[in-house]
Amino acid sequence: HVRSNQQFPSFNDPLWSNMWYMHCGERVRHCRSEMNILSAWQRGYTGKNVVVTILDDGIEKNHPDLIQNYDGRASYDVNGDDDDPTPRYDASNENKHGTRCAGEVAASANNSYCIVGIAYNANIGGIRMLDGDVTDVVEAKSLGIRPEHIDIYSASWGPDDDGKTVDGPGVLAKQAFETGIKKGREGKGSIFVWASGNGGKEGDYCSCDGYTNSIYTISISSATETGKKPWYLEECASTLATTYSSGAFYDRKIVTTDLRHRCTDGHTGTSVSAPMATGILALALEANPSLTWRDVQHLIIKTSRPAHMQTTDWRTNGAGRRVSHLFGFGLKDADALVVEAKKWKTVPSQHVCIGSSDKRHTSIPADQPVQMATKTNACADHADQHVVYLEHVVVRVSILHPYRGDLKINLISPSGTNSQLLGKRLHDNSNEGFKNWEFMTVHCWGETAEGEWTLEIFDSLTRIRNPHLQAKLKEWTLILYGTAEYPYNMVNSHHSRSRMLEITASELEPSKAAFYHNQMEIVEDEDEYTAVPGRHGSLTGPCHTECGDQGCDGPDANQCLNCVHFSLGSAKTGRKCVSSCPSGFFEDNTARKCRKCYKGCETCMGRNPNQCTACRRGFYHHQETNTCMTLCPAGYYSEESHKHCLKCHQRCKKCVGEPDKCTVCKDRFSLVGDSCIPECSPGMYFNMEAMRCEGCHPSCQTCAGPGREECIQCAKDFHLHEGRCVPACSEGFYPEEVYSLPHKVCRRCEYNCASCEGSGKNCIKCQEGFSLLSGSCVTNHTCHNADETFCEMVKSNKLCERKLFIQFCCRACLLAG
Amino acid sequence: SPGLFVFRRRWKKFLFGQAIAHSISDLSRHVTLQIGSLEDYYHFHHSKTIKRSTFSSRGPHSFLRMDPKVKWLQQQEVKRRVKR
Repeated sequence: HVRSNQQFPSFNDPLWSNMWYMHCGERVRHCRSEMNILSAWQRGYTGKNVVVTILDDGIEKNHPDLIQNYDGRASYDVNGDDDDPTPRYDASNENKHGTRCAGEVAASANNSYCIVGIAYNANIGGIRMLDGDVTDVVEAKSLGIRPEHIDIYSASWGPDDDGKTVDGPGVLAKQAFETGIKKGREGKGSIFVWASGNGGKEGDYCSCDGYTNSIYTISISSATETGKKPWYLEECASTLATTYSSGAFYDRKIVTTDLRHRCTDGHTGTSVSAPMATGILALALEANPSLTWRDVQHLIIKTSRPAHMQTTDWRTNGAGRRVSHLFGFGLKDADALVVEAKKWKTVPSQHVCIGSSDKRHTSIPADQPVQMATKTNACADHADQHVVYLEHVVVRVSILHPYRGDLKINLISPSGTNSQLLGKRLHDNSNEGFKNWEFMTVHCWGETAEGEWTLEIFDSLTRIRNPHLQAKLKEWTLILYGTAEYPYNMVNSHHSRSRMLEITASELEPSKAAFYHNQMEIVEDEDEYTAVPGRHGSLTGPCHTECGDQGCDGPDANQCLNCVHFSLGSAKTGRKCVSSCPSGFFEDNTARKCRKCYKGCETCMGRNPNQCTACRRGFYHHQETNTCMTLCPAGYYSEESHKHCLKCHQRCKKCVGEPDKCTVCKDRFSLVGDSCIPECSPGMYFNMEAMRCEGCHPSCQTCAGPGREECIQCAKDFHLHEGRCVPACSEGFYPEEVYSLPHKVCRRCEYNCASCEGSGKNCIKCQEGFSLLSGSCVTNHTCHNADETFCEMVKSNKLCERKLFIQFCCRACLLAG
Repeated sequence: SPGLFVFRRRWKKFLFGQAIAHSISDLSRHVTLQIGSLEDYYHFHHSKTIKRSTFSSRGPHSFLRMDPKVKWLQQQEVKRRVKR
C-alpha cells in the first residue's frame, strides 16, 4: 500500500463506498493489494484531456453519470452508419455492455449519481459496432474512428470463448491496428486495450483469440477480490497485466453505470477489467501525453505488481521480471504508473527480426514432447532489424492435427523462460490444425534475444484416434520484436534494478537462477583465496567471524583475506566467507570453497549431473540416476508432493500421477481408460470381464465391444453411416474420404437430391417435384417474371452454370428458349 | 452453427486511390464507402447482390474482379463476436 491520504475528500456519489476495489487499503477489505487509484488522483491525475472510446454495443450518452464527460467526436454508430452511438433498447437490456464499461472509465465524480469513474475527468465516447453483423470492415472501421482525436480504444469482446474457436482479426482489422499504432495520436500510436477472454470454464486459451494475442493490443486479465483466478478467466502468454474484477457468486462484483439511466452492482467478466485498465492508462496519459503505444506497454510491465495475486504459475524471466500466464506482470498500479509516466523517456525505435522459416515437416508422435531448436543472432548483421532487448515474441506456426485441442505448445527462450503458447483445449475437436497462426508471448520482455530458442510441441492423446494419424508440424517462424539499445535511461532503470535485487535466489527458477548468478557475478573461480601482501594489519577494528587467520580489509564477510569455513564467489566479482554453502552449491572441504552444483540441483555431492541429492523448484529428482530433470523420462511419472520421478507399472510406457495410471502402453498392450490391457489381434477386442480377446462384429476393423454400434474403425469396404459400419451408403447419401479416418463416411447428398455420385454436388436423381440440371436439382416451378431481358442477363452471366443461381428461374428461362 | 459462414452483399478491395475507386464504382454501379481511416481500401456495395447469404456470392462484383486496377477483392463474411 502507498500513501493513502486520510484527508482525501469522500465523494457524494451513492455507490462510492461500494467501489471496494478503490478502498483496498482499508483494513476491513478482502483485497490485500491496492491498484492505488486514489494515490494517483491525489497527485492530480484524473484523466483530463484524455479521450477514451468504448468499442461495444453503444453508449447511453445522456446517462446522468456520463453526460458531463461525453464526447461526440469519440463516438460513432458503425451499425447504423451515423454519429449517434445510443444503444438499441429492448426488453432484455441486451445492449447495456458499452454503457457499463464507459462508466467504469469516466463516470462523473461528486454529482450524487452512481459511481466515480477511474478517470472521472476523461472524455468518453462509444462506438456502436456489436449490435449487428460484425464483419472485417465493421471492425476495421471501428478501430480506426478518428485516431487523431481518440487516445484509447477499449474493447471487451472477441471471438467465441467456447474453447474450440481459433479466430482473430481479418486483413482489414489487422491493417487498422497497424495504421492506428503508426498514425494515431499524431504518430505516437493509438492505444488498444483488450479483455483477455471469458472462456475459463470452457478450458479456452486466450492465445486462440487473435485480438488479445496481438502485439498491438494490451491484453488485460482479472483477479477476484481475494487475488484469485476468477472462473471465467483464460490464461495465455500474451496477457500483460491484471485489474480487479469479480469471482464466484459470493464475491462482490463491480458497480458502474447501467442502461436506462440506472446504476448496477452486478457487472462481471473480463469486460470489467479492460475498462478499468483503460481508466488507469488515461491517468498515465494525462501525466505524460507524449507516451507512445510502446511506452505504455513498457510502463505497464515495469509498474504492475505480482503481490497477492494467487497462482503457482509465477516465474521470473531472464530480465528479472515476475510474470504468470494468468495475471501477466501482475496487478496494475495507477500510482506507480503515473509517477513513472511523468519522468518517462520514449523507448528506442522498435526493431523486428524475422527468423528464417523452418519448413521441415516434423511428425509429432502422441504423448511424446517434440522439441525443435533454432539459433539466432537476432539479425545482428542488419542494423535496422537487430534486436538485443526483447519486447514481444511471436511464433508463426502451421500444424496439421486430427484433434487440435490435444495440442500443447511451449516456447523456451535463450534465457530459459518457458512460455506456454497453447494449452490443451478439451472442447476443440477441429481437424483444421493451425494455419500460419501467430502465437505471442510477453514473458521474455527485457531478455536478450540472441541464442537458442526451442519450440516444444506436445500432442496429448486424450481421445480415441486412428493410431496411424500423427500430428505434423509443417512450418514455424520466430519473429522477435524489441530494441537494439537498452530501452530505459538511468533514471528509469533505477526502479527496475532495485526490483531485481529484491528477488532472492530461492525465488528464481533454476535456469533463471543460473542466469542471475552470471548477472550478479556470484560465480566461483579456481584462483586461490590468498592474502594481499602489504594490506594485512591496516585495520583497527575486528574482522568478521568467518574470516581466517590471515585477517581482513574491513569488518564484512566479503573483506576477509581467507576463510574459516568456505569461500563463496570469485575474485573478479567479489567473494565472501560463509559458514556453510547456500543451496545450489556443495562444500569442497579440501579447497574450502563452495562449488556450484549442476544446473537444476538444489543440493549435491559433486558438480556432475548424477550427483544431485535434491532438486530446485521446477525439477524432479530421479532417484535411480540421482539427476534433476524438468520432465520425467518415459516409464516414470512425476510425483508432485516430493517432486520425484517414480517408476510406472511394468505394462505402462508412460503414466501420470500414479504408477498404474497409464497414458501410453508398452508394445502388445492397449490403453483402456488408464489401464494397459493385452492387445488383441485385428478384429478382436479385450473383454474385461472374461479377461480375454473376443471377436468384433464383422463390420468392424477395430472395436470397443461386440455390438455393431461399437466399431472404432470400419472393416475393409465398409463405410461409417450414422454410427454403424455399412457396406454401402443408403439412398440420399454418398461415401466420402475423411482425412482423419481410414474408412469412408456416408455424407448426405445436396438438398432435394435423392441420389448422388462422387460428391454431394453431383446429383444423379432428384426428389419428386425437382428436375436435374447440371448435377443439381431445380424446382419444377417456373418464374412468372422471367422476361426476355431478364433471361438474357441470366444467360450472359452464365448463372445457370453456378450452383448458387441454379434455382434462380433457370428452368423458366430454359423453357422459354 | 460452427462452420457456417454468412456472407454479406458488401465487398472490399484494394486500389490505388479514391478517384480510381469512384470511377470503377461508377462503371460497375457499385456504391463506394471509405473504411475508417484506412487508405487505399474501399468498401463496395451493390443493391442487386443478395443482401445476406450462406453462400459466397458470384454476382455483379465479377466486373470489379476483372478490373486490372483491382489488386484484391473479398466479400464480407459475418464474424461471430461475443461480449465478454
